[in-house]
Amino acid sequence: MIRFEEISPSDFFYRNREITGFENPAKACYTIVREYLENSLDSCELGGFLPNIEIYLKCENEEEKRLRIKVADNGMGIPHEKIPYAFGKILYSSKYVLRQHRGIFGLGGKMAVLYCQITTNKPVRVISATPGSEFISYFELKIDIVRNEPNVVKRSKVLNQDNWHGLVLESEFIGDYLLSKKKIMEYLFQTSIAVPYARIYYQDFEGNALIFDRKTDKLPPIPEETLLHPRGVDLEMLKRLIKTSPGMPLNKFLVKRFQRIGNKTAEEISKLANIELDKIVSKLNEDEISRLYQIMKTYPFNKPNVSSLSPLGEAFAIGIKEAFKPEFLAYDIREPSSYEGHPFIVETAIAYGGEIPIPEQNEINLYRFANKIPLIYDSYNDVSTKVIKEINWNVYKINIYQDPIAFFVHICSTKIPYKTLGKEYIANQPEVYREIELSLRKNARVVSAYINKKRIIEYQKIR
Amino acid sequence: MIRFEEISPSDFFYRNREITGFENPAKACYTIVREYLENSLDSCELGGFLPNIEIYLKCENEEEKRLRIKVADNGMGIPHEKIPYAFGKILYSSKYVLRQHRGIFGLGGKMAVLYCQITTNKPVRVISATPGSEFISYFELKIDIVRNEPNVVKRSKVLNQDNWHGLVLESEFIGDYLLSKKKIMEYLFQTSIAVPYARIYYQDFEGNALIFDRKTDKLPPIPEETLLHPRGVDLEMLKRLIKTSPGMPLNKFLVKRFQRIGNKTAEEISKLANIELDKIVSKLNEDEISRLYQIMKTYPFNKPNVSSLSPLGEAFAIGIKEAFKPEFLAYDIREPSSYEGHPFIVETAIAYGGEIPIPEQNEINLYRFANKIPLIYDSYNDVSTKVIKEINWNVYKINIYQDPIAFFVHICSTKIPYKTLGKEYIANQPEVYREIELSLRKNARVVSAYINKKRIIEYQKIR
Ligand SMILES: Nc1ncnc2c1ncn2[C@@H]1O[C@H](COP(=O)(O)OP(=O)(O)OP(=O)(O)O)[C@@H](O)[C@H]1O
Ligand SMILES: Nc1ncnc2c1ncn2[C@@H]1O[C@H](COP(=O)(O)OP(=O)(O)OP(=O)(O)O)[C@@H](O)[C@H]1O
Ligand SMILES: [Mg+2]
Ligand SMILES: [Mg+2]
Repeated sequence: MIRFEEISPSDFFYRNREITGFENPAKACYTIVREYLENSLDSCELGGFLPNIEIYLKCENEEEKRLRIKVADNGMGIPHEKIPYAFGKILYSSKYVLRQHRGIFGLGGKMAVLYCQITTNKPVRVISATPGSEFISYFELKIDIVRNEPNVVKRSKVLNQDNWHGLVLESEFIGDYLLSKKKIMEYLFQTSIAVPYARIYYQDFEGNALIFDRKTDKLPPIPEETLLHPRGVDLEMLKRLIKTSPGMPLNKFLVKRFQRIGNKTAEEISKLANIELDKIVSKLNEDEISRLYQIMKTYPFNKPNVSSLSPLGEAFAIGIKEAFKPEFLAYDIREPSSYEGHPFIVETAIAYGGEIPIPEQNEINLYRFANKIPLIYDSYNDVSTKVIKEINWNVYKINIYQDPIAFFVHICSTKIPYKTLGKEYIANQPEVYREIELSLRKNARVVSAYINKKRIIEYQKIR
Repeated sequence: MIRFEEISPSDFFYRNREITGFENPAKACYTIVREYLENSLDSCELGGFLPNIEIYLKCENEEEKRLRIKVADNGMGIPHEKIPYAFGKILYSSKYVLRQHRGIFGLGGKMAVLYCQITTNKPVRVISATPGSEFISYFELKIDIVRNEPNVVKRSKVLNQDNWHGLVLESEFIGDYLLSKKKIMEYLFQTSIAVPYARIYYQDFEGNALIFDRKTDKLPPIPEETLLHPRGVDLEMLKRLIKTSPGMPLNKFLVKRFQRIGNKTAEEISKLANIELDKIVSKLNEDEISRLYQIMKTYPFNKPNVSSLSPLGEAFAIGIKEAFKPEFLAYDIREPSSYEGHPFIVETAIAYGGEIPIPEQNEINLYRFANKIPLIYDSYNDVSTKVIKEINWNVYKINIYQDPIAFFVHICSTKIPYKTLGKEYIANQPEVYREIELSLRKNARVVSAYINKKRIIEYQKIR
């Protein structure tokens, strides 16, 4: 019998949780650590606090593989009345704005809560205080998965005597730590390269304790919310901006709703689209909107401003040198670019020799980062892997499978074009592909010159 | 400034459409063909009609890469008042039931509509009639992406003079046919192996016309909706079933809400969980529910019934032989198994020699199918690839990279554990992994025996 139904977003992601990084108990363990840590780092950075984060993993029942995780940070916390929704309503987030963060979907923390509750029947415990708050919030939460609403099991407030701010999260779940441990530690190690200003303490139930101490006290400038870059903005976004600009004439609309459009540029666009500068945008017909869209696809706007972004910069090269002690390192940071209105910056590095190993059979030494998150899984289909495999390395006299060479790619953007909801790898987005290729080629020329000069010197020595 | 927001599912998938198979104009073209054809095949099969499907791809504007697709089928169509929601409301579907179909998410058709409208501003055209309907429905539709509601641009009814039934869909979008053509044709070719009872006609704007004619008039039995298999059912599902069983005592609940539980099994479960057989399930406390859940994780229930599934069966081996003309073919179909309550069947084949090519550099000849859908992208991370790479093929004296050998895997289930919303590949789900491995090993022994016998004979000839 044909029965049509509508389901809620939480029901959808519950039914299809393999899509969100919870495909088996080992991956679930990794994903929970990742989602909680990334939330903590976002909160500290956006609040302007040098991150101090502690992660504890305990084993409640070995035979059942029942684990308990506790993550504590000194970030901005969450306002009391928002806490149930932040952890109990899927597609609810403070990161749906045009600015660089690790969070993007409004899903991660909630999937962790959901997975915990469906494997152990336990609520998650949230303890939080916002900076300057007189009280500390305490919640025990579940999700009503059918209705996508929080289910508050317990809530209370306690006096905040030590002026603490931040968030502590505790939850129990069925996970396979044995199979995920190596990847979790790799993730933490690479995180410390990307956030040298953070102090991260990790302790598991096997007696391991990892301390990644701060290497610098300098917090990068906090990214600011920005406007869309006009190049490549799609019709939906254009129409939404028109709808939220009642009574605005075209020139004011272009200047106020997009970055990098001044009065002169607005004039040129108006001429090219054959629309009066003072025409009220909510009165534009479908034809005129389409013409505007077509012009904005190809008009040579200036590069985006970067106040919404936070590249790794020098810290990337420093972190790589410290971690891998290469004989030689080439680092490059691209000018800002954009795709579909989203500003992004690509930075890459190629490291040679020193402690860089020869790659494993048929593999490449590739380290990928997106908005400072290390991507540890599924590199094969990542756009960076595609770029590297489609470059002809003979030109540079480099053998990427047999030389002690490692590639590092960081992409930062107001929207990372992930291919998966578990943030495993990045989609083959044409503008991003191009920027990675140009940056890697630039580094390749430099590394190639060094390697070949070295080979000439050694050859002369032999002679 | 920290601004919390909730967004609708359509807004979420619009913002993150790389996640749904729309990561660039070439992939978008492929995904649209795939989503429409899969909807048509589902409709024909579930309606009991031998599928006759036509796909036309035209080029409206070469420079803009604006394409128009038209797909026509003789399936069940959609009831008039449901059409706007079927194509205009994300997470709305007739396939949220426990039965095998290609559709599973309630997303595919809508993402196509969404993508068309944001790239060309055009609505999609839907023409449909249900079997026996006196009229034909005509709609032009868009999606209100912010609110996740259909936006009906035009609607009308016409007299159904020829007693037609089915659906015709027409939509315009920006796509790169050049870069996706090869994959589209591969997809159609492999589809014809999986559905030998379907007639598919495909015509593009470059003068290509592919006709995949019916090889059999025998439609497989229509899958029937079933109950969850009790093994591995998670807490959320258990609680939902309890909630929808008011006033039911435990024994009746177990027998009526799950397949493969008779009175005797219900009695044993009640003893193991230490809960009275006549206890009303809505009165169970959290402890009792947890005990029930724990028992159902490990109790040795009988294998699932297969009325909800439709494996390829003999047709798989026949199709492979016809398409690849191998020298030798081993085919195996596993007993039904289940994961998280979902019945599934794995069938595999290994083909050797004949027209099977030696694989490309570092690749394996692997053909993957899920619920009769050929999976063409991203095989590297697919569970089948993992299984094949983790088997030690020396034991079978087979070199999977250098012998003319090809692997075929079909998984059918009430829920395919896809890793991505574009249905590119299947997640590493432990029970599924195990079934694929056992099936491939069985075929490997047979193929190995054949190859080695052949080598002995050739060796003796040389001597
Ligand atoms: N440790 C934390 N400190 C402060 N706020 C937090 C913390 N963890 C979560 N939040 C808040 O809860 C919201 C929801 O978090 P969640 O992880 O579900 O989604 P997200 O981080 O916005 O996106 P993503 O799904 O990509 O992670 C966040 O946007 C943030 O506002
Ligand atoms: N050609 C068709 N004939 C009959 N019904 C159709 C057709 N195409 C779509 N439908 C109906 O519209 C619904 C929505 O289709 P849509 O592709 O969006 O989701 P789905 O097929 O249910 O799941 P998935 O996202 O996995 O494809 C289907 O469930 C089906 O009921
Ligand atoms: Mg998050
Ligand atoms: Mg569909």
